[in-house]
Amino acid sequence: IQANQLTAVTVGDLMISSEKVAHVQVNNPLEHALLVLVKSGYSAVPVLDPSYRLQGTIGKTKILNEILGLERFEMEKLAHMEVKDVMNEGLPCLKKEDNIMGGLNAVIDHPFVCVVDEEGYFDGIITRRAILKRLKKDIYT
Amino acid sequence: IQANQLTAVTVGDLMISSEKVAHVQVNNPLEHALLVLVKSGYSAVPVLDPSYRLQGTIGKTKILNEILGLERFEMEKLAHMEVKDVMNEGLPCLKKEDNIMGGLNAVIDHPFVCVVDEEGYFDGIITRRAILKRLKKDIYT
Ligand SMILES: Nc1ncnc2c1ncn2[C@@H]1O[C@@H]2COP(=O)(O)O[C@H]3[C@@H](O)[C@H](n4cnc5c(N)ncnc54)O[C@@H]3COP(=O)(O)O[C@H]2[C@H]1O
Ligand SMILES: Nc1ncnc2c1ncn2[C@@H]1O[C@@H]2COP(=O)(O)O[C@H]3[C@@H](O)[C@H](n4cnc5c(N)ncnc54)O[C@@H]3COP(=O)(O)O[C@H]2[C@H]1O
Repeated sequence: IQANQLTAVTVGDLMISSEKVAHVQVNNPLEHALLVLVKSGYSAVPVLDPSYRLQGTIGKTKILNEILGLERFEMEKLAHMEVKDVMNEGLPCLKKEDNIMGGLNAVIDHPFVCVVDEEGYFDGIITRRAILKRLKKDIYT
Repeated sequence: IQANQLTAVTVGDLMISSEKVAHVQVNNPLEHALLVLVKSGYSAVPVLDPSYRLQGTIGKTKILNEILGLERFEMEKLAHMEVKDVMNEGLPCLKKEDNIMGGLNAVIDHPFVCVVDEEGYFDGIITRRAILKRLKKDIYT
């Protein structure tokens, strides 16, 4: 791969912009979060606060793990827990201006990576699909 | 990307071999399948029959969608349904001997793709992570 062809591409060029990204709020009950995840079809989504700053991510795996009791999935627990009790925090983030090579590095271990500005406001997400499509295009040209 | 460097790489070189792949059986109750998925941490896994032929894939999204009633997730339904009633069928597959470019094409729309032999026996899976790692290695050399 000619790394120099890709150095002109930024994270901002390939990201899915925030208005198109399904998300939940830190204070939502887990029940609501699981509903959003099942209805949107996504396995995990970003978690924002009311001012649209990024707080973490949450997925079905984590939620189901929380309610797995010795005998059954204790669905009733979902009404009493909040997203912030269970969400994944401290994940790597990118900026819009970053080079796409940073995006490639980040998605090796994460299906998607959040993009934020200097103040922590949520700008969008970079997905493995977007990176793979771009790399394929690069190979065939 | 120099396509000619990658043409020597096969699906078999990068796949996760069947013995390392978590899977469920066509006849398992959905309850067992959901447990395997939550405990393994994987969002979806292959579905095999008793002779280890590939039958499809199944994921948390599909299972949770099946039991989502008007008011709540009807967990009791899981004991009465089987994997084969709900699994995804007809997904694209690859062979060990295929070129890795076929793998890249296939993972653009699928987090993983199953690898089978001519008789349909399950050989392993190709994941986005494996493809991305290989492409990154290619860029930096
Ligand atoms: N509604 C849909 N329409 C078409 N294809 C769909 C789809 N939902 C899922 N897929 C396909 O399945 C892949 C895995 O989705 P998953 O939800 O596990 O994992 C997703 C999800 O956790 C997150 N994601 C993607 N788009 C999102 C969005 N608009 N809002 C929130 N999260 C999103 O990023 C991860 C990676 O996404 P990526 O596109 O690389 O990969 C997606 C995509 O190829
Ligand atoms: N136990 C673990 N240890 C380390 N990292 C983990 C992990 N579980 C998940 N991940 C990370 O999360 C990504 C998405 O996993 P997911 O389970 O949604 O989606 C997975 C899962 O559906 C399937 N898969 C991967 N390995 C599997 C295995 N050994 N058995 C069964 N299915 C597997 O292929 C999809 C894509 O896998 P990929 O490796 O590209 O991408 C994985 C990997 O980067």
